[in-house]
Amino acid sequence: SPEQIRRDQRIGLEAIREFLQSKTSFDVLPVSYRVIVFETSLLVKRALNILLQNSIVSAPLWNSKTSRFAGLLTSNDFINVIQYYSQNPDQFQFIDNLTLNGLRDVEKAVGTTTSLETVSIHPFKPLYDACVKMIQSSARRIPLIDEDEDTHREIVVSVLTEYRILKFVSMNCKETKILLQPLHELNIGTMTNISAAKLETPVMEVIDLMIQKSISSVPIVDDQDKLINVYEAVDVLTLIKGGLYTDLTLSVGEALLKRSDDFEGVYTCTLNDSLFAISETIRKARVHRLFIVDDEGKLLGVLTLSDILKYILFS
Amino acid sequence: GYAPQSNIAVLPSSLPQIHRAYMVQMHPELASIQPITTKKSKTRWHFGIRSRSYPLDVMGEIYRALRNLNAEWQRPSEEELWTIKVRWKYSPNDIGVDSTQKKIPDMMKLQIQLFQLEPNNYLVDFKFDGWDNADGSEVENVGIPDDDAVSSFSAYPFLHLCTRLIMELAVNS
Amino acid sequence: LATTSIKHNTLAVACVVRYKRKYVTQILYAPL
Repeated sequence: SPEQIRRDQRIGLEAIREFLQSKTSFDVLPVSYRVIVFETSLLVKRALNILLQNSIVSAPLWNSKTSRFAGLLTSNDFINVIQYYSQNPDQFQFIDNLTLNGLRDVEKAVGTTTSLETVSIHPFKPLYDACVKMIQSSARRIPLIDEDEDTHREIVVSVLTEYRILKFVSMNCKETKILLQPLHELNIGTMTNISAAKLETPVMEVIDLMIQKSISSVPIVDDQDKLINVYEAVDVLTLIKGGLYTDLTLSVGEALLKRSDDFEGVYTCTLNDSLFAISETIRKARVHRLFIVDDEGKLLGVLTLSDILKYILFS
Repeated sequence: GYAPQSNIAVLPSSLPQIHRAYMVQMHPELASIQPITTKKSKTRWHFGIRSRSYPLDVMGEIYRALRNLNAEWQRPSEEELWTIKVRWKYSPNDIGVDSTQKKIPDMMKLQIQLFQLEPNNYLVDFKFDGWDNADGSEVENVGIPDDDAVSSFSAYPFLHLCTRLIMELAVNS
Repeated sequence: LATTSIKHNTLAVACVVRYKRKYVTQILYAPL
């Protein structure tokens, strides 16, 4: 009965919260894994190629002069560089020689809200605390920092993402099975003021939209508002690979042709779907958000991993 | 056993192959825009650095590089001619010196050893060998003795000094 | 220490470190 389903939903959420309290961020890490770190004196265009070469979209930075962790390189940094170039097209040489040290100045120059000092957390703190910190800082990833027992210097142990945490929950928390309430009863996700674009929209306009609304994806719809694709923040990495800024004049449909062939596609769901079904999808595939569509495929809204994490922790 | 029917799906038109077919059908000239190659040239890793020079030349190069970098080393013993025990002052301009003013050891110890892989093919191995205080006082190891707490060790200073030495060798050679 | 050949003026070095009961391959990319 709907009442039973609502009761189960509450029991399930409580159980997952307890699970997150009982585990540490360290528990999420595999027994063996790698951490790719960039020295801050590295050229931005080199760092971009290394990210693409290793199929990653972010990396911690290490300032060897101060021997300290210097924040995270993310797609936001590349978006700032693109915006700086579109505002200063004569500064190509400056951008070509830009090192990772210079990214904070570019961020200031384009006036994006200077990313708060990168939040981080100790690996042995409860996983629940890492989730709270990420939600509070609207970061989608959080570095795990410990200190060397001899020299007290920082160690970047790893970087946890919302996806990895939700996947860890879906694989280890059987209570996800009783989260059967349909999305339309949960008041979750963004259903109004969705900024969408058409395939013909210039990719620079889509990038500006991401900056203005602090979003990491823009749905692409056709003339009947049917969802046909999505432009994601990580797509800008392929747009400026090799330090070429000539492709900024492309339409977003053309820019999406540069996506690598192993892109798994955009995930959609309906308002009748449950968090159990979504959790099962996260367990099996690399899902970073789901677009909510109606029976004809028309765009209704978007459900991000942050929305799901926020609901689990605070609803 | 109640598993609700799920409508979760991958949007077919968002798959790269289908998107490409649609775009190229509309604008054939777009066939020239190529996707990012996913065939990553696998990064090939080697132990240490390799050299085909004469062993003594290799050792000479290493001593010269260590001297240029102001590192110090122990006089090698007869039976360990191919091992260099190095001490290297590592004192980055720490902005945030440890808040509790704990004494931070700043002399990193390394061992650099030459191995022969086969005739005319040598390998220079770098090994981290702990920390010393410059004034020679013992590093108070606050590590909790039990195994679990041991080894919260930051590799970055070691990796950083190795890059400095490798660059010095690369530049000199 | 593990290294890769120097490409585009960039050197990558790595070592496997034990962190508590897990094994971390720390990889550092630095410009020459």
